[in-house]
Amino acid sequence: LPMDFDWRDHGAVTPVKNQGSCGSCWSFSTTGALEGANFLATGDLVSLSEQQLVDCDHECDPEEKDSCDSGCSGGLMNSAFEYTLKSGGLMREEDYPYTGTDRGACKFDKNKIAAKVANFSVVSLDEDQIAANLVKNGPLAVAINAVFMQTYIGGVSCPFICSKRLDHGVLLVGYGAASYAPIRLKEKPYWIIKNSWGENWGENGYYKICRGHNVCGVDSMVSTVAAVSTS
Amino acid sequence: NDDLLIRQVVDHGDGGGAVDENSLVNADHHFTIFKRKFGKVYATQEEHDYRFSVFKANLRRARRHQKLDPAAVHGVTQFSDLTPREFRRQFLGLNRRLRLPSDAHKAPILPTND
Repeated sequence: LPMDFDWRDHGAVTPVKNQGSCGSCWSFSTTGALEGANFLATGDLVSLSEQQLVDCDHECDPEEKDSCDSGCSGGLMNSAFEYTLKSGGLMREEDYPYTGTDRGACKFDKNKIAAKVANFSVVSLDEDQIAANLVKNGPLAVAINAVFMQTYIGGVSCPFICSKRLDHGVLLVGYGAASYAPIRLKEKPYWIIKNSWGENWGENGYYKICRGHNVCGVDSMVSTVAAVSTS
Repeated sequence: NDDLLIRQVVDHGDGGGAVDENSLVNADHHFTIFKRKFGKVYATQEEHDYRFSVFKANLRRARRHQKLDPAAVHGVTQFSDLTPREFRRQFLGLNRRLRLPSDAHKAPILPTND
């Protein structure tokens, strides 16, 4: 594995998006992973529609039929991959633009599918495996506890105490070998995470969190997706 | 010692939104900057006063986060006038009741040496 890796340097990551005042983080995590996978499959970076997921994805937990993806009220990336697999794929952002509300009817047009899911998998809770899957398969959909993100401005977040109760969906796009952590007086490796709160949040829309201890549950729910070429 | 740790990581130039030991003393000034920077307008004086109280609570929270997370910089963000509950409701959205299917395909173990 390389010491440092960042899919932004390889053209697999679209610009930072903004979910607005809507609990649709899960849809941005899903599209980000499929955008990267589609780039690897086709060579084209295409921004995909979160609004399609918000409006049309009501995939439910197979064991709890009343727990379903539900637009601004929340969802889960793996359920969204399952929807995308079943529905045929996702449209382009420009063909189904984001509104940040979930009161609209589903306007999915099968004739305008831009990316298709071939398959998706969950990655084991092992940071080397997460890094290997990131490098091999593209950006990964991950869940995290976001309590420290409300006040985050920059640097590498490495809280001494952080709940592992997952409440936010984001996109893992890379990692770095070392960023100086003054309190620990040593270099600390970190993950690079794309968020969906606009470019004015964090480090130009990105969050850095230290690697090595499943901090804030970042290793707990990691998904990789593969795309089918539609061209 | 806490203050010493904070000084190691906080930008004392234009502030950049980071909290320091003076932030709470100058909370009204920071709130004015916050409103201008993020275009915040409140409909009534009551709403304004309530948001200011939330803002001050979040300054204290940012200081706590700074102590717990000294390698990062914590401070005023676009969410500084929201309670933690409002923040979770409006900007998070991972549905914890949904679980990974029991038959979820597990990614094959990849070689990581060399």
